[in-house]
Amino acid sequence: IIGDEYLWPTTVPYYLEDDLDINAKGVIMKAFEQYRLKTCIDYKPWSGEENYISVFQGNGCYSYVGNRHVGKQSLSIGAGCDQTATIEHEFLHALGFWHEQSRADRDDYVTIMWDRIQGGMEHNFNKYDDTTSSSLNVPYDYDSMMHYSKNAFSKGTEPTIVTKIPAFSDIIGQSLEFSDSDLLKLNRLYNCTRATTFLDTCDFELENICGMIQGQGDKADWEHVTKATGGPDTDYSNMGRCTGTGYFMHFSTISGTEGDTALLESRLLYPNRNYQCLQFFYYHSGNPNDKLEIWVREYNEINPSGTLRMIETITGPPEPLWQLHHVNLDVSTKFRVVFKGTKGAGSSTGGLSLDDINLSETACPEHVWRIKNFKSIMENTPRGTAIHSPRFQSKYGYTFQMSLYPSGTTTYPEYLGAFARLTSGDDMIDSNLTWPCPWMQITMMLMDQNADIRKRMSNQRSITTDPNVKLPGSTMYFWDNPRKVGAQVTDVDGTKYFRGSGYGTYGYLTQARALSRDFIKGGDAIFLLSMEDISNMLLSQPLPSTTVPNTTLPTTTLPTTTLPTTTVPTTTVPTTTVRTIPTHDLCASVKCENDGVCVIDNGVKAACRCAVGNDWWYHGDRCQFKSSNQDGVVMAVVSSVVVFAVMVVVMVVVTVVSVECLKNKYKKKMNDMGAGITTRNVHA
Amino acid sequence: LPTSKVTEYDVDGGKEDLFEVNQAAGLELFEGDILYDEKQGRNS
Repeated sequence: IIGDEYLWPTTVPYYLEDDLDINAKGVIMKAFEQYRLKTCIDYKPWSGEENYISVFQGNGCYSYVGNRHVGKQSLSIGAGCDQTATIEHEFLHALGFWHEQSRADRDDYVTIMWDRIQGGMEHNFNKYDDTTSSSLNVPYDYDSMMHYSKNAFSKGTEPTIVTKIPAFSDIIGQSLEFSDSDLLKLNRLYNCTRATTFLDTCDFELENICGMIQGQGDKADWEHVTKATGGPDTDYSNMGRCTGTGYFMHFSTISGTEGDTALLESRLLYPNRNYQCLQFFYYHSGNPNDKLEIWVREYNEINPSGTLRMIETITGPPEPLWQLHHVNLDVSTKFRVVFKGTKGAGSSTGGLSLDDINLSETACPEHVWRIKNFKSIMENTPRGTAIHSPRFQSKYGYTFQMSLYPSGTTTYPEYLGAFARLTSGDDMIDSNLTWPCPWMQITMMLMDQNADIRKRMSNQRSITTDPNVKLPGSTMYFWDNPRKVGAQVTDVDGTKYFRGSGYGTYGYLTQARALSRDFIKGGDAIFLLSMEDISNMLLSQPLPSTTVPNTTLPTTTLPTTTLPTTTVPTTTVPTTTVRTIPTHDLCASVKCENDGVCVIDNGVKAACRCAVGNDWWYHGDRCQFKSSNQDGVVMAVVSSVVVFAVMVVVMVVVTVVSVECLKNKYKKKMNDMGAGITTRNVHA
Repeated sequence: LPTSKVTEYDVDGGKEDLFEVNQAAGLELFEGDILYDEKQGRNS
């Protein structure tokens, strides 16, 4: 939308209303992280700014377009909207974006089939001329997450939007993640020069190797190659698809002596947060005793030349495979990442290789489920049959797994289905955990394996273990101990364990989409899985004046929850602590109305700061009165009329009085003269 | 799986995208998911 007035500051204040679903709150945080990784748009909890986005659970997913300067601007994330792509879509609206197919030039790229649109829904296919909407010199984008799907508002089964290039017919509307063009437009609109949490990416395609340097004091160097003796035969970025490209870094351990090291150091990096995730692909074709270590070289005033600190040793035997690794860093000063290869004892026929390095200030995914020959599995798994990931143990002790329908189900034959389940783990650990499992968010991400993390359009879905949900038609809890509510199954190695019920979707991703982009690379698909405790989302977001951590909290009873298919009676939810205001707080006795917030004035007096908008404001000691610019105009007009009327009356009175006085004066004078006046022509 | 005991719950309930979610909710928003302020917005 054209107009600077519609822009937000690049750090957008938000307030998550209490009525939001807990899973939705967690997904909103994930969507914010994507913005931070790929754009300069950041989000911060509302701290009293004049305008902010209030995210609430309405009856659907919707937003205004652009900053409307109304103070509290609503954005709804209702039931069924708790997907990262949906939330990113709504926030793109709020940041000032219309739908892609409403561009002024859309008729050059798609044909709107007006006769197939549901009656009365034609308004959904508006377009805006280039005085209202700018495409910011970015070509029409079929991949945009702001594009309708081909059957949008169709009254039948035939598409309402036909792409002029048929290959894009099934691409439009498949909101996965920001497309390259979405990001280009957003970054242009907000004059972004750098993303908030992105630090570096390198696929080693250029000879400058992204500014990396060979370390000092080592015995050997990493080489910039397209293939290496002993493997790999290709890089990971291009998998050898393009002649003359496809470089990676290789440290050969064929020659040399035991203990020889080779350091590859990144360029200087400047962190904003004190945690980072290093992700890279690693190919080990050397001796099992060869090893790769991740170090950081940290710089500060005491050590201007930098101090090395070891982070992690990458272990594991040689394997003819590019393996995905994640390493958590915790750096807070200027630093370099150092890849240290060491030749171990024994002979080697290969070495260590690195490719597709990404460094960002984000949390690393915890678990990787790599499915080899995924296309073959999609083609050969019977429809309606699930495959299961290994069991993964989270840092909280709970064990979980993902179930996948590679060929879809009878109802959704064109999709992949994805479900998360709790499983039994170590008996001793499980017995010490809280059941039903409370408020753990499990995220299942099919990784787009593009070399650059910013260009990935990965598909992710999250579900949260609500401890109050019951199994359909049962009095038992859905997320209770799988030993109690699960079924015993046998693992491929013969181990028996219990598997709980699945929570997820049969419409995770279309199979056609799974075959596109880089979801499958070298034949393999990679799912990134994590479990995070989001029970903190049960707490209300602090209001600007009442941010009081570590205070005494009262207990509150939450509403009960049951699945729609369940008919069992509802039960009371375990009590939950929520934020409150301490009794000594001066604001405790002050109630500000109409979204006003209480502040402590000069540390001694509670006062209400009232909500204001573009042309209205609340006032009064409790913000109980509302005024607007229109009120002012009316007041001004009324005042003018009254003043004018009073002046007219005053003037009339003065005139009348003056005339009367003069009349009386001359009358008296004539009476004093005793006769009338004889007039004559004095000039004749 | 012994389906009598282990079930699957589809959080989407068959709805594929946000426009379907909004239509299922009976919403008739501007362009499917846009809130429109007559005073400040443009004439559709």
